[in-house]
Amino acid sequence: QISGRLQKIIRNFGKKGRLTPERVREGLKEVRRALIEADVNVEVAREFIKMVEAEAIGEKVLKSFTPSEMILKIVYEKMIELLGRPEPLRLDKTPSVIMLVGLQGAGKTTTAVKLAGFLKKKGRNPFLIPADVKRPAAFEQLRDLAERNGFPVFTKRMDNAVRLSKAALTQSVLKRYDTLIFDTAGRLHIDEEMIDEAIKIKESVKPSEVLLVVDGMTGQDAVNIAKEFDQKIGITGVILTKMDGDTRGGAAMSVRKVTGKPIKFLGVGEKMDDLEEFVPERLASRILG
Amino acid sequence: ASMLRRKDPALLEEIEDILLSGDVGIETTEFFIEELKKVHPDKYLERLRELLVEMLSVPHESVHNPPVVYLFVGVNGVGKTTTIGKIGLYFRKKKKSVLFAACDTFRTGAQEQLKIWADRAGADIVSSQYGADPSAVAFDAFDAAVSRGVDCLLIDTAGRLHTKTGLMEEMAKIKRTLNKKREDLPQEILIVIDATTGQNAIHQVEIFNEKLGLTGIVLTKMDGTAKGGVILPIVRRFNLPVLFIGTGEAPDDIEEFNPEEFIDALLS
Ligand SMILES: Nc1nc2c(ncn2[C@@H]2O[C@H](COP(=O)(O)OP(=O)(O)OP(=O)(O)O)[C@@H](O)[C@H]2O)c(=O)[nH]1
Ligand SMILES: Nc1nc2c(ncn2[C@@H]2O[C@H](COP(=O)(O)OP(=O)(O)OP(=O)(O)O)[C@@H](O)[C@H]2O)c(=O)[nH]1
Ligand SMILES: [Mg+2]
Ligand SMILES: [Mg+2]
Repeated sequence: QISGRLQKIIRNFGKKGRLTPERVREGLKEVRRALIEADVNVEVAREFIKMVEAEAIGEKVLKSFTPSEMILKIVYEKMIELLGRPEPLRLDKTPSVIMLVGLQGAGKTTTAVKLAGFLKKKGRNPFLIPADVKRPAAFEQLRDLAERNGFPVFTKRMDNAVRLSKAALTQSVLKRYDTLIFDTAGRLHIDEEMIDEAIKIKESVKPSEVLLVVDGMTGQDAVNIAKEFDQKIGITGVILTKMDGDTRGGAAMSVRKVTGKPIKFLGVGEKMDDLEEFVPERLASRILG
Repeated sequence: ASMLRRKDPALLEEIEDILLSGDVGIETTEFFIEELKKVHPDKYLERLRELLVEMLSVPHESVHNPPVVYLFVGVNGVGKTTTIGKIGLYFRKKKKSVLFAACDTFRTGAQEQLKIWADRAGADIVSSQYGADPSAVAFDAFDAAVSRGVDCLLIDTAGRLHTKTGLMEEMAKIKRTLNKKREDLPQEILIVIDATTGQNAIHQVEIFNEKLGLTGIVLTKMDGTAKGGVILPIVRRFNLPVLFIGTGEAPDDIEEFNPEEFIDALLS
């Protein structure tokens, strides 16, 4: 499943003669570089390689007939372990609330509507709430996208996202929707005022899922973004978007490592069906190139 | 002679970490580290700054015949529409007349979004219906720019991943359409890059440049914690000038690129 660069690097381990712990360490430095090139955070890559090294310099590997194959297997398995098992959406309450947060332009609004489609296919009755009162035409974007796909959307215009969220909650209880999806404004993890708004929305609507939407091409900064959103607001899961391109997606590893929260979905296009459930093996192969 | 041979591996490693953490990438970081090994450790930071300034100083041809047509391109969500609004206002403050062309006829809400920015910038706007051919809108916008005697025409396009050949061909057609109108058009083709982007930005520039021939870069979202260091391998490889930096979501959150300030932030 892993072709190309990483296999080449690891095959090279055994080439210069007997494999020693020192030779393995040298070779793993190359693996670390490949991870950084795949946008895995420098620190996360360092710690990951330490974990791999602990096992890769063991007697079992060094004395085996195919040590480089074993090391490749260790890297792949440790990556899958780190990325975590897939976990379903928590939809235990009625109504269940999902709140999307993340940086500007990550893909929240598009993902909100994709989630509505996903839930409808599962026999649920979702309601979309445009709680972004900041971005020009944000309301029109969500409303039009929702209506085009036949999903109900909260259409009352208000200039305060917290009050809007409360009003939407009231209306949805009356109309018996079983899943509420709150789309929020893009915000920086260092913008105190906007982080405060997100916290207040969360306190008002009590979501069972707060999903951090992260652009799949995010680089080293993924660690800062994820850590701040999780510590300040508290997230329950992650959605990686724009994975239909050729980004390696190392940000996935960084986000998962630093928050411990599950990756739930991958956005793989601009259309409503373009939402995939997270499969660790596939993402591991992609990051490892 | 023995002075030159002295290295400070700990300091080199610290510098390497700063550069890599800033998204400069393995290859370009290694280039800098190798260059630093050629000087005395006391001179590392000074030499690094020199190299960075040198690398980021790319000349830019900024004299064009009006109307100057700026075609904004880039992948999804990087800040193209917002940047056009801000640059429109920037030009208006310089007493230029500005026209916007809403050539993103695909994404929901795109035209409404650009219209709001046109009002903020004091610019006129040419748009069509959702689903119209973007090349046709560009064609009409240029005619309008000429007939209204406008100084600058800023064209918004739909976000598109560089890996989608159909969409890249649509973009090439927008360019060809303008080029057929007048052979110097569009005078500027600017790729908008999000500062939080990692090494994938290099592929983005590679493909957009191959397909269209880019004339410059706008780097957005520099108000976050990302350093935007990926522009170093980009500038090094494609020799493109960074023209503007986006520093927020408000109309005046745009600045002309200043290499020294960028480098200060990168090394801080
Ligand atoms: N190719 C691709 N494009 C996507 C994906 N998800 C979203 N997009 C596009 O990315 C751009 C930004 O998406 P939005 O949904 O507006 O992002 P947002 O997070 O709501 O943005 P803000 O509200 O401004 O923070 C749009 O052009 C979307 O069509 C994806 O999985 N793949
Ligand atoms: N913090 C910050 N946000 C920005 C900046 N530039 C744009 N944004 C935000 O990023 C989000 C996306 O901006 P858009 O202008 O819609 O991006 P786009 O490239 O036109 O997106 P598509 O047309 O969907 O591909 C919006 O929420 C903007 O307000 C910037 O410099 N700083
Ligand atoms: Mg949005
Ligand atoms: Mg746009």
